[in-house]
Amino acid sequence: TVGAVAIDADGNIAAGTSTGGLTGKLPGRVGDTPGIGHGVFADNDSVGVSGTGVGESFMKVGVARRVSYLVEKTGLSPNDAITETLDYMAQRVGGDGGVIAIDGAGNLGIGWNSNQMSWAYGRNGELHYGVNRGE
Amino acid sequence: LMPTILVHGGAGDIDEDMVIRKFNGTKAAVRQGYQVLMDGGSVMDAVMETIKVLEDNPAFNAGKGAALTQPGHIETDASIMRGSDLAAGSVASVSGIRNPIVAARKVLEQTPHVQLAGDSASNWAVDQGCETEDEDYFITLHQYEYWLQWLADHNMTKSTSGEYKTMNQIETMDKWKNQKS
Repeated sequence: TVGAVAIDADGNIAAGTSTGGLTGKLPGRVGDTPGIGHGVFADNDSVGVSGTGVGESFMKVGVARRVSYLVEKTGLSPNDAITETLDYMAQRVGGDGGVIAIDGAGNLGIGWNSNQMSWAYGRNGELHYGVNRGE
Repeated sequence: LMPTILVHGGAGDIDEDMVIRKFNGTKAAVRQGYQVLMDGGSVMDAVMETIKVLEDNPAFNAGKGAALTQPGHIETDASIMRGSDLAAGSVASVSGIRNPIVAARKVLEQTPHVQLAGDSASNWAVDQGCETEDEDYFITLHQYEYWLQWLADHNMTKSTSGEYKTMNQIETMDKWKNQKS
């Protein structure tokens, strides 16, 4: 799965996600990616979110919308909201994955509870990227 | 606010030989999206162009490089959402569409709906001018090997009708086929 979130100078946010799904999935299986509020969400008043991971788990928890709610209503940073959401998912339904997010103030969130997640971002003419924790 | 593009290329256990390809792929995608923003493009343009780069890169499980279904075909999903007005569009289980993110955006912009699915969605996307490819384009050696391993792990084999099923399923089918009542 791949995804992107963007914000411009005026605070406009957009998010997208695209996937081939799971190897060996049954024909017609749909995961979280096209589910608004599950694998993708964007609201200028809260965050833009894109996810990747076990789609069935993301759908049960409503990962993208949960991240946005935590940022909007509890004031958590995108990073903390992602961590709390993935912890909740793991505890309640299992499954792993990762999430990226940008809030309306331009704060970034990058988190995952799987072993790795490839990510990158561009800002202020600089490029940052990684795949392991701490990079 | 500083214009920013943030991407992911999938989570899980990433093979050692894939790490460099993922690094290069995500960096190329970010450069593309960031340039769109710097050139005055919208955040929707930036997200779509960024994801198109990733969909075209066989190192990622989307577009070219997508995972194979149980019978060995390609079905892809994509979605896009605009934060200014909560407009959203998505496609599910589409086949033959080179860049499903483009189809998702067309659902957002050209229909009153949020999601189109299956063959109807694929046909609609073609009518809307989305670029198409034969199924062979999407299937990479990497994903094909994953699929073969998955079949082996799940004790799947090819039935006489050409579908991949477990031996138990095939025996059950044969039993039903042989019933005369």
